[in-house]
Amino acid sequence: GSKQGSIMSFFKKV
Amino acid sequence: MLEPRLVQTTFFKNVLEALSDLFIEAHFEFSRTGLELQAIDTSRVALVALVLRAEAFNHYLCDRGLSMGLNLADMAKAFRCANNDDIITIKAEEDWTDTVTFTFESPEDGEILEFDFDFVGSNGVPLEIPEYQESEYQAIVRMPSAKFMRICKKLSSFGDSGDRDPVVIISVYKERVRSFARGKTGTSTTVCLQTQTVDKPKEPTLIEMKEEVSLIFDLKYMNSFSKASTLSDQVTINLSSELPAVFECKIAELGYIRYYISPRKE
Repeated sequence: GSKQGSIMSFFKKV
Repeated sequence: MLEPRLVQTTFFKNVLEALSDLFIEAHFEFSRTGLELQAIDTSRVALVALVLRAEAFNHYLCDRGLSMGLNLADMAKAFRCANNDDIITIKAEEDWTDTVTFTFESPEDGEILEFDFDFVGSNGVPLEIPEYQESEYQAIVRMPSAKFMRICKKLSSFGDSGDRDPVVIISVYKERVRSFARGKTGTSTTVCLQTQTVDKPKEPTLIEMKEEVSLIFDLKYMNSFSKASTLSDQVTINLSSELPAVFECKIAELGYIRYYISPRKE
């Protein structure tokens, strides 16, 4: 499936 | 027709019970190679990733990929109605309507249960998750999951401070790991030392420390992970002040469940 970004960018946003 | 079939009802019951406390929706992806599940909690502090390769199932058939967001509480309720030895079939029509059907078939009772679930949003997942490098973490703790569960239970019984979410402070120093929670009227501390593998070769507690590290986590994330950790004998905790912590239990070389948790800043 298509991914919605990377886990590192997710945690950086938090 | 997409139709994965599997016989791991007990496993999924346990997974869903552990996850539905914390995560509302999850993204499920069934493919020829197996199942990948990801979910993020509503406060966007923790991400859970479950990977289970096809070989982990007694029976797994999936001709074409199937991915969808599903409500975990609804799924947990459905799985509670199923018998442990049921055969689960998952069906979605090829025209991609917005529902999926889970059928539980009990060969013994000659009974068939059917649940339709509407697709839901999956709250920003799936994400690309590269394999993590242990060398990037300041400390890595491995211990039996039963021990981890005991620690979480002790901390929970004391860690309710009333007005805010209870937290736990995990510190690694001098080859020991200390877990600390503050309650209304006192504190609870557990210290685990690295155990001699000769005494208990099957249940070692191993602490690899590059430098001392001390991090604060919401206790609810520990508790959810400790429930999920029943799927494996051992848990691994990777700690760093720079990266989200990784709480992992490997499932018999056939997959894993991982919680990526942001430590609290304060």
